[in-house]
Amino acid sequence: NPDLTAERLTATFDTHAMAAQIYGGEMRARRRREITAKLAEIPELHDSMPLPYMTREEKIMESARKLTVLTQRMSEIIDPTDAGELYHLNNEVLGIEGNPMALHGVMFIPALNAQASDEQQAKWLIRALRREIIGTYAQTEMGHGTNLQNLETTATYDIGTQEFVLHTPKITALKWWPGNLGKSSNYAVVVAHMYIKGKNFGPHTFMVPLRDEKTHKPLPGITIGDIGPKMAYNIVDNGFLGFNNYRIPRTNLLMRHTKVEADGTYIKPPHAKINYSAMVHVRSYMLTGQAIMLSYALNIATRYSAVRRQGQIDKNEPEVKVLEYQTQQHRLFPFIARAYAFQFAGAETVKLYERVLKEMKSGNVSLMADLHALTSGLKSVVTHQTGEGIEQARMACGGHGYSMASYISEIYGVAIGGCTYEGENMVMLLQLARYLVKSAALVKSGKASQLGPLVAYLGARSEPTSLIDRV
Amino acid sequence: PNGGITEYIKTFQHIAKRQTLKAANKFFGLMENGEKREIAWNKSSVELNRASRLHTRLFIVEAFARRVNEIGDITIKEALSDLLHLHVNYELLDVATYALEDGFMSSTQLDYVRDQLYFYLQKIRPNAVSLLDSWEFSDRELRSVLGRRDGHVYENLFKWAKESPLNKTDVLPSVDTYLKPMMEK
Repeated sequence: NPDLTAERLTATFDTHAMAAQIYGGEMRARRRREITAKLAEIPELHDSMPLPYMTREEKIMESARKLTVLTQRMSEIIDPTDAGELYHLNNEVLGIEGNPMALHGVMFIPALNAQASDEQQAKWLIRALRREIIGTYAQTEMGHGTNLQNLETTATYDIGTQEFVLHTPKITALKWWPGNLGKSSNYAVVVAHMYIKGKNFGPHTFMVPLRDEKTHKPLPGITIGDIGPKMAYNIVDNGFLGFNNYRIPRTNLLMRHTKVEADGTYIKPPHAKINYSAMVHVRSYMLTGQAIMLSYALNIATRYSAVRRQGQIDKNEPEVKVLEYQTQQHRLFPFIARAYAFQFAGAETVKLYERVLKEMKSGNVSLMADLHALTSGLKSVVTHQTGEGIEQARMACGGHGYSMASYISEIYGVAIGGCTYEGENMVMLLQLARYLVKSAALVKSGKASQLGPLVAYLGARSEPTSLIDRV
Repeated sequence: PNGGITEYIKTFQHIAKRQTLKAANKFFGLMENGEKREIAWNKSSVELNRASRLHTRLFIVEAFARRVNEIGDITIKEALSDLLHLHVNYELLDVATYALEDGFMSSTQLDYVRDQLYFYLQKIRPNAVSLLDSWEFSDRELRSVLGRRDGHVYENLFKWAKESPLNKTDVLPSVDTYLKPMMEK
């Protein structure tokens, strides 16, 4: 299309060099291109028809088909131990609508990584990485969402048999929403309030077998299924899960930080927020994921705005590209800037998370609270603004944006799921507010020197007026 | 290329700080006046959330600026500096009330911010498509007829429509079963 070619000729920079900035280095950007080129040659990994024309069951079947091909051929396309390459491969092949193992990679394996002891990792993590078992992370409940303190699922320790008895006493206690819980997973890391000798030790994580490994049928004492269609993300079988006095061995409590001895002795974790690590992990990576979805929509809208001609700015001139209108630029360009800002802020946060994880493994959890507060705020602001940006992109495409041919409504639906999963945005903002109020109290009491680096500005002296346009 | 960004960051810091201290004071004040902690928290929560948003937006601006400062390649740095300038002006306009209400910024300065925003919209215009091409999404990944890299939108929209399952037959069963009998009555 000559209009798009003309746009590409006016650029002042090399897009490969810019890609290196976006993806954290020239090597990473080049690998993405190589993976894309390799995939172009493997038709079994392409959509067999446009996804919007498929039913939910057809999409799940299509996705499972591609997953099996990927499992066989993955190592010839990517380095499977490289999370960045795996993420790109998934986006290209499986897309954003999810897949039967979506949570296996982003929640189950990281939870085992962070919370299982070395012996437990040897037992389960290896099998998970080999895809011999499929797992998910089940915390959220129907009646309480992700509010940890009010979860109703209990895990009561039976000293006589050295087992934990998992139970969901009411409908509201059902695990509700966890991705891939409904039909695909046969294991889950389950969060439940742990009781020993009548005392509640609070929420803890347990490795729980859900389905028979041979038949994939639910195990006795387990009620499990899909929660039905959602606004988007419908390839994921978000599920419900109930326990009827379901017994698991004591050693299925994830014991990297917490331990329960055979006699019921409880050894507490070094830090109360240690069990948040799986959520902090997802929130850290969510930012770059949101940046990518925002960029999807902006790519579509901006390219289309360079192709679409409508109306005249000067009556004596021919119809112009709609991208020439200042209103269209004002609609799209600030969100292009935000997409880059989210990507860069996300990359910084992921680095911080990796540092915290490393320090946690050696017992230092001091940065966890800071990171938890920061990622809570970032997750809320970024998902909200990403939703706004995708909606602007859709409207920038006029009527065609409303067609599934644009795919923008699916991108929107998937992206704004992030406003509620991993903690509802308002709750997350208040989480950060708690940290800010504590910091404000330090300032008020003259202890500004104790402020963390992220809030040091709260105690700093500022100029009486802004110097914007005065310097 | 980042001249002036520091003053923007200081302005974001000022408004985030002011809102945090204001919201915290409201919360502490309610408690000093006898409200229970939980009630005081609930009554301050909208203001507290505003503080959280401003703090987060400040972090995003700072992270963006930090990254741009690290870049060595001149052409990339300039293109991203333009985006950064657009970002700080757009963000500041969005939260300008906080900077205006205590006189930290004047309406004249706000007009300058607006002018800067329009300046950078125009400056970015020639790079717009390439700034997005740089994300290097294949058509397979984008799954969008409208966003095709080759820009051949209209012919492919028509092709896409023809693939609709409704177009497999000329007459739908719903017409034969319900609409036709209704029209024949």
